[in-house]
Amino acid sequence: SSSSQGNSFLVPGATVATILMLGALHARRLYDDKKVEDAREKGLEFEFHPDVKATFLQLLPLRSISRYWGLLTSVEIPVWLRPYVYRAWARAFHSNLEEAAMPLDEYATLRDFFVRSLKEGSRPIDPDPRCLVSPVDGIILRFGELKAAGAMIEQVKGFSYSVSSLLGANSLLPMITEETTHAESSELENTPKDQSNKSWWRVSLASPKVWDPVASSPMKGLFYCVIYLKPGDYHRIHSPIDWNVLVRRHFSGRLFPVNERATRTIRNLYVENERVVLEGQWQEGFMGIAAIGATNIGSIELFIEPELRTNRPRKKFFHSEPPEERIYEPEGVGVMLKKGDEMAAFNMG
Amino acid sequence: STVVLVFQAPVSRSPKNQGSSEFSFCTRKGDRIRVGEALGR
Repeated sequence: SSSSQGNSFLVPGATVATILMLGALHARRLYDDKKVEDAREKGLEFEFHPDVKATFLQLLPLRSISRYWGLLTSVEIPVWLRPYVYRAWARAFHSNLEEAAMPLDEYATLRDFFVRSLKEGSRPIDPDPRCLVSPVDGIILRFGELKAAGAMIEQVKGFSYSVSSLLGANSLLPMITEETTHAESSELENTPKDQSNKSWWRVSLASPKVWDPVASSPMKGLFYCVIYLKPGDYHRIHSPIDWNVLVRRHFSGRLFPVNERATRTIRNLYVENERVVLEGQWQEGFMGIAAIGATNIGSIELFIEPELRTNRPRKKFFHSEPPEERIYEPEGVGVMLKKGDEMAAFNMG
Repeated sequence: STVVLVFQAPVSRSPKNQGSSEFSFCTRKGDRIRVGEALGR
């Protein structure tokens, strides 16, 4: 009889333990955030500096921990307890419960609650056809134009990662050639009245019909934007513009945390981590979106490819393992998405 | 978790037609943003 009594305490016991653990983690996070915020207000930007904690993290079985976390959050919560658990979550991670599409007691598990959809109209899409909208809720970490050959994105001051390693070696990414870059920079420096030299002038002489900087349609630049989602944010990913998704690439990788601290202590964080990359074309050219997982949010689900599973157990971890790639049919057309369409979601574990 | 967007967009390199149709971000580093809000035009 004692074992059966133990069983009846299992679920509430596990739930209380989870909440206590979350509370402790959150308190520590608040303290760290406060320190970073103070530094930021002073205009300080932390530089890249690996430390012992980051080295220790590399030794931990983070994928297994993440999957265990997913199992834990998949435990069905008694109906009467659900509102308390989700309100506690919302209070801890500043989620807006008013926007949840369903009543709280209809989310059977924390995982279901985490990937909740929102009430109709909660996220109006900017109607301007020339406007590119944010695919997620979050904080803008970095954005800009990629100019130099071997386009690099700054992870944090003092360390950058290459876009081609993030998107994959056979990405559809248009190459930024030295010539283009040179031509661009020379053009900026040399107004049309300065005809003396530079490869730009040579190009226009050699093939005046190909390129006339004054009359031709605008050139294309390559831009990037990095958005961080906090645990309490809405975790569904929407289409930023009307585009055709041509290819999906799944990198089975590490699951380091991706918080502010990790970005300045773990090298190549986004290239190391498990991620799903979608690439295709929009009216202005190339479009690529990388959804990068983390320890607590290791799963990336694609609504355009429901059968894809990420964060699967693997026998060995080969760093240079090529990504698993899928070309969407019909080839060259792929899956058409409209601006604002739901296309993917992050989930726990 | 994190999302990285990489995309092509018009830029205008010629001083003469600067600004006519070049893409520019309308957000700032550290801004909070939500699904559907403008990132750039």
